[in-house]
Amino acid sequence: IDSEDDLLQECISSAMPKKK
Amino acid sequence: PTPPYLKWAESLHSLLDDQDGIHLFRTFLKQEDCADVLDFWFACSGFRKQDTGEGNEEKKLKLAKAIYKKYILDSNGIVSRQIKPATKSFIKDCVMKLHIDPAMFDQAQTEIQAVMEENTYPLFLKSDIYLEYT
Repeated sequence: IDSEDDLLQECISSAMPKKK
Repeated sequence: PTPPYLKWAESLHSLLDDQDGIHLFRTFLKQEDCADVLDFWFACSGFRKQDTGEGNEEKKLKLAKAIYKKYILDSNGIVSRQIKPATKSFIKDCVMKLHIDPAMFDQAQTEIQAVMEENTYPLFLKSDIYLEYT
């Protein structure tokens, strides 16, 4: 089970641009 | 071609569209003790992009609660202080009534973005961190 912090981190990372 | 760091000075969006730019901006915000503002902005974008597939509802609810708890619930937090009370009650209502919508953080994100555009972004462009980098 994901902890809330992991979930939040995953969400933040998913919104970041990928390396060009 | 224009070097990336010159593009960063064109608009907040050009800065937030570049990994190195985000990294440097975050380092600056951390110094100013307000990195949460940037994390919140990305959390809102990430939340909107969450998979809309069935069976994901529980995860979205958990995530909405986590964002609410970390950035909005504490009224002394750097993010919470810069969001309008009406916007905060709207989000609180959504979470309490389990009414989870991909756009529920949009207004809060817009408000936080305006704060960055008027305040931290221009300061960043004048900061030692940015000038040394360039």
